[in-house]
Amino acid sequence: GVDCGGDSPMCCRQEFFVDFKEIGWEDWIIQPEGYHMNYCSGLCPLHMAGIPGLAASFHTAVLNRIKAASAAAAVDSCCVPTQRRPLSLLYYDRDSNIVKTDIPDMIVDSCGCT
Amino acid sequence: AAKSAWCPACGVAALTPGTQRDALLALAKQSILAKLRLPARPNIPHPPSRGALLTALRRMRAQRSDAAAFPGMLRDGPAPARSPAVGLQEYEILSFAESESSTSHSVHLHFRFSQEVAGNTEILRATLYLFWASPSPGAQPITVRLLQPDPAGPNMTVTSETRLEVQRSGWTTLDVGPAVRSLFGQEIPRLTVELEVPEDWGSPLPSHHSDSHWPFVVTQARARTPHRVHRR
Repeated sequence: GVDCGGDSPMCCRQEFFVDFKEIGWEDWIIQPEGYHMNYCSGLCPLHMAGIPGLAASFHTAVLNRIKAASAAAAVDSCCVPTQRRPLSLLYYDRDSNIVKTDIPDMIVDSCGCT
Repeated sequence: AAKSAWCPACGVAALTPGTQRDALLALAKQSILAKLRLPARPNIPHPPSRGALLTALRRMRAQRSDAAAFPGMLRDGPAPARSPAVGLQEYEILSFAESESSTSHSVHLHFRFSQEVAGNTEILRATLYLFWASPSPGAQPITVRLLQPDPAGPNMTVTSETRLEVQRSGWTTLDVGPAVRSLFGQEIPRLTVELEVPEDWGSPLPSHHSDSHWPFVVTQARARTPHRVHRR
């Protein structure tokens, strides 16, 4: 996957950090201090479809030929997460209990084109 | 796409950086509360002391390594899911006791559980941690009773009674899985425990609520698998 940073409008992972102190949540969330709510954005033109999902292989070559041949009917694909991981939280509930949980698939580690 | 006038992927006018950041912060709040099944951010009436919290977390970690070293040691409910079923969220809940003294040598402890977790999870395990500061040498008889509200009236009924022989100061654990499991179906899930110690012992509890030896319950729960309809 590609991290956004340069001027390219192509599909990339945009980093975005939510500081719990900034939003006034540091009193009930004990750990961590914030949440990496990264997201995917950018273009996925036809020749990028399946990138970087597909490994370089015969299938890739055939797929590229099909895409090139059907360039006239070009349809973009989508820029989506390709790798995610849980967000581990330690927090107080309204009964002052301490709850630890891992919320699955909350942090985007990399993006790619469908 | 702050640099260009429009969003390259969706083709609509790009938001100003400030508006975009506010929108993302609102989305982050909404997403975390939804995943924790919370209608709003909780307000904490009286958080436990840091000392009690650190001691309890340390005991939890020690217990987990014991469980790994002696898998047969804790007997309770279905086998713990070390590798959770795909995508099923697990919870560990640490509940500190609220005390209500009844006589000079016995006390009632109340452990409350939030409806958000109680209503959507299944219990894997629940353990009560008690610290004994034994005042005199020799084995001291202790009675631990689990109580639940009597549906027929205001009194409490005893659901289980355990007699311990405390030899020296230190922590003991008690399996309260079945009692907590039966609670999680109730409207106000609250576990009540009665501790009774010998007359000359004095109070069975540390002198202050913020003491790092305050009683607590550790509950391990897993989100219920959503009801799935399989089309054949």
